[in-house]
Amino acid sequence: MNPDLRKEREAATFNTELLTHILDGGSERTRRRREIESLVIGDPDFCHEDANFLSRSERYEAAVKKSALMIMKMREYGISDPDEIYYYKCIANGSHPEAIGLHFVMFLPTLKSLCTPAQMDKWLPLALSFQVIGTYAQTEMGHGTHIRALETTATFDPATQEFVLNSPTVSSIKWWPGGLGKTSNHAIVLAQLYTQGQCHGLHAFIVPIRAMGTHEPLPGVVVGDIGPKFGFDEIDNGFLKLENVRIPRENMLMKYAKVEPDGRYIKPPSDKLTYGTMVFIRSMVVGESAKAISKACTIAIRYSTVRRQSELRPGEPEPQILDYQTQQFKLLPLLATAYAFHFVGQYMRQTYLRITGDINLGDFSELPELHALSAGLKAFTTWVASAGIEVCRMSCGGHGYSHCSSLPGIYVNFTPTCTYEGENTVMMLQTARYLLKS
Amino acid sequence: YTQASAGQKVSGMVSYLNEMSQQRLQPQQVSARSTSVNLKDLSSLVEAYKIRASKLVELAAKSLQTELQLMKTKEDAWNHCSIDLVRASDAHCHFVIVKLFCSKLAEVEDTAVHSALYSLAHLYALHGVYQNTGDFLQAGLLTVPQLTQVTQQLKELLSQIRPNSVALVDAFDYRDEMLNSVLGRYDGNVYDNMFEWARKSPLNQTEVHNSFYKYLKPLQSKL
Repeated sequence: MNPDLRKEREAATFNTELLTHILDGGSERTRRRREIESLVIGDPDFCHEDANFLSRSERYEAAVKKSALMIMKMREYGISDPDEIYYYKCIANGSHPEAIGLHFVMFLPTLKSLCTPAQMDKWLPLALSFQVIGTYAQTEMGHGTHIRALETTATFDPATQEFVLNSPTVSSIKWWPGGLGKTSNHAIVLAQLYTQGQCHGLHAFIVPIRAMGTHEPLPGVVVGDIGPKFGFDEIDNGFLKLENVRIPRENMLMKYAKVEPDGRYIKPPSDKLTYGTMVFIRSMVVGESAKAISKACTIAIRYSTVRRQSELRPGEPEPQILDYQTQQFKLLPLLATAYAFHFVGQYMRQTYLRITGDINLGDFSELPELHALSAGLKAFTTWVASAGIEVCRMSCGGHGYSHCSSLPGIYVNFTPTCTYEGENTVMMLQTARYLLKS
Repeated sequence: YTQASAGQKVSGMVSYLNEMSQQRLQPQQVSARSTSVNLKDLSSLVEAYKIRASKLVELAAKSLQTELQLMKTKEDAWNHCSIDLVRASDAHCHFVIVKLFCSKLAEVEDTAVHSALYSLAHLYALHGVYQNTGDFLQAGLLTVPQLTQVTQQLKELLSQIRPNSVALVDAFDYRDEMLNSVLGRYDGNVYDNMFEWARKSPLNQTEVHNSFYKYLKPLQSKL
């Protein structure tokens, strides 16, 4: 143990373990989290080459391998509680995204929230056994947060009882959704619904994109990877062009909105329900902001106590850089921010679960507040955390620039949260709309 | 804002807007109002964030009304005051975060942990005031002479938190395998491990890289 770090720990005025329990939500949860983490740390299958030294293709392959391993291992250990799955994945993935992450965080939740019981019976077993590997294809090359402008169409054909899906323009090609390029064989596609000659706005459809078994793209489906990005080297963000792709009527997710066999359209109780998965992600991103900034702070603060530099008083040994007021001013407000975001993340998660519980019972009264709060807090926390990680990186001097610090990786894999699931300025304006209406 | 200013009760995280309309309905003597924030008192800071949010929401609403009177369409008016609108949302979110952090303190029973978290919450709230002094001055929550006190108080909190900073990050309980950071190692043995990490670089697989034979050597022979 580095003597400076040991001294710091000995001088603390409180019991660290007690604070960890508060952050975890109780001592039992801390115990269980550590137990699950040990399963991964002690597992030789998860010892692998440092991803920093691999090419993008190698990183993608390693991530797919890890995802497959994780699924197998969790089944083996009987880990099925969502919190426990999260613990397992956090330690296995570190600060890297998961190759088939969207299957878990968007595809499955969308099925659960928008399927009828009959659809659930059909799709859930397939998705849970990974016969169906899914993603969520919403964003288009020319359209992002303003989803009403999406151009992809799903036109109902009563003669065949099918929807015909099309990407009518280049700008309508689905672009970016994770796992779309190479990994997934199904996608939940958000498309403008046309029936009886009328457009009824955006609705969600399950679209097979690759053959189950051979994994070859299906006829009418043009699909592939969109190339390297700022980070996210483990993920095959993809493009998807649909050319007269026919899917059965049952592939429209019909828990709320419906299209009858004769083509009649039945409206949902709230048009916001189609975007429920985005609200879920936004709510969870608040906690992820806390995670990213707390990791960056852990690295920068530990290093700032180990690193000695320059002179405070002439002739004396180099002080720990955390003893410089400027260093404290950079890092300690961020440390406070990490704690603030952690508690707000817990609140947002509980609020999401409470309000969606009410929605499932038919009470939609708090849906607007959930929308506004999740949008605003997602924007606020991701902006602050992104900027904060960069401050942490620069407070580590030149070594912060090295991938060995992990700070560049944390930054590039976190900063997309400012643009995905709703660009932040647009999110703030949505919150403003609610504030003015309220 | 629209509902609250019409006297209707709003609930949830925006309920502070109710107070805005109450204040308007029950005018107080200026001398009786002490809105200036007590920088050493966390609950006073929470109150200040609430009033700041309320004022900025009101300001954005008035800005929108002004734009609408200029015969613009609703959409154009919205665009012309979107900077104010984002600022109002930002202040609202900031208030929510400060408020939730402070409410959390009430659940912490251990005195030492409470004290450490209280200092952090205080620092978080005060740092936000420091970064947004314009808003707090504009809302009449802060006076110009208090600006020096904000910095002074911030410095005191930094000194207070400094001895606990490693323990506070240790409490996040990130295993080395999760952080995957040489700089952030729990044992602090940074430099030995950084050297070991560097040696794994693929460029070090051979003592002389192939590019030397392919490009540099021919170049040297030609010049």
